Amino acid sequence: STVVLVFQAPISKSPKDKALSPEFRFCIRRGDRIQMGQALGRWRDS
Amino acid sequence: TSFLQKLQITQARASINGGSSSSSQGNSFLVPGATVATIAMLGVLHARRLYDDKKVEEAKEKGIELEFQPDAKATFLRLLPLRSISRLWGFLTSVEFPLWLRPHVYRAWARAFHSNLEEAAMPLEEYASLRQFFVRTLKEGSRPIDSDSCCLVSPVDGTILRFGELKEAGAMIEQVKGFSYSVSSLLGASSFLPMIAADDMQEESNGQENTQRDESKKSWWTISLASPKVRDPVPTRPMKGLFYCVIYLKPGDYHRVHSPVKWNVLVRRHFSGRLFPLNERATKTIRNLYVENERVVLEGQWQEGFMAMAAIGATNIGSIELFIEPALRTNRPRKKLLHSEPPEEREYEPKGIGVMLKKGDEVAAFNMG
Repeated sequence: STVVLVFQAPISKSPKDKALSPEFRFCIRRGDRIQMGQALGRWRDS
Repeated sequence: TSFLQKLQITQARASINGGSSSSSQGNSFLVPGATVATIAMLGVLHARRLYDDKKVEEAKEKGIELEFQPDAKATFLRLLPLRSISRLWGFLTSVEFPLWLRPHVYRAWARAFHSNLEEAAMPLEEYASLRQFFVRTLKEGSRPIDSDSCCLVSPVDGTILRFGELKEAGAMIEQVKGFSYSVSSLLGASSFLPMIAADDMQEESNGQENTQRDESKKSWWTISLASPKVRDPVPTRPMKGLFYCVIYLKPGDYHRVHSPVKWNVLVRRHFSGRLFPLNERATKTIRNLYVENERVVLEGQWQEGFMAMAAIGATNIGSIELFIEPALRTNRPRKKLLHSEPPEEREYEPKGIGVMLKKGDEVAAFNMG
């Protein structure tokens, strides 16, 4: 069985200063084992 | 082969020597001989499969992508009554075991599929059947939910197959190298997927960055000869900031689905498709695997916009139980021969609010058969 998630997430409005942007970023890699409740991705609170 | 040759020689000698007793001795060798040959053949097939898997792992480590290679096995699978096989599997796994046998069966299952029995919420004796054991709940605290308010959590235990941002026209997700499927086919044509006309996208991007417009290679006559499916009068692209993640659950994994964020589920769609296996081998040989298989799609809104979750069934795990809609039945006997029926859709009440779910709430479970 497989689960597919499709979602909108915050994106950077300015291409400059990416480190401070509220952009959503995945914190996983392909082939990683993940458990329910672990973070798939994060963003900064704007 | 040498064993069978020896067996034939023994039988020939027996027939030359004559006598009913020696003939019956020859026949008595046939059954164990056939069994040994079958076991040997299965052993060879298993060894070959292990060898192939090892090669795939090595290729992955080197960064080599798997390519789509349709083969005879995929064609053969299309001919099999997989739904009936799945339902039969469900029936067999529902058979209750005697109390003394239960721990042995479940430990063997856990050993074969690497499950952690320490996490099971109940003692093993309390799961009457393999089907019950398979959808077991976990002890409290086994799966802590990430408390960061700016994170999206995994809805299941599993392996990350694909993830990324949907940027290309048509919002395509790659199944394997050389073959992709569209998100709107996965979620349904009536999906609220945030797409905009490709021209609008062009206007939008003009102010931010210079992008090269893709030249369409299709001429007027190739379009006119193509099937109606290919003809799309308004080419669309996903809006910026639309992401996806594909997670595969192995047979030994915890098979309950939870909410990845706080969101409102507005619509449920049930696609009564096929039930192909969903393992790695199948993904690289069966075209449109995720789009053809039976699935339940939940769609709604969260604080950042669109959210959809598709739970896709397989041959062994064919039915999806929805806790927010217990009346929903999946993996039902098929009445029609066609596999391309429109999905059955339900809009949750109250309109515009639907069912509210918190991060980590239990939403669904995959059942055996």
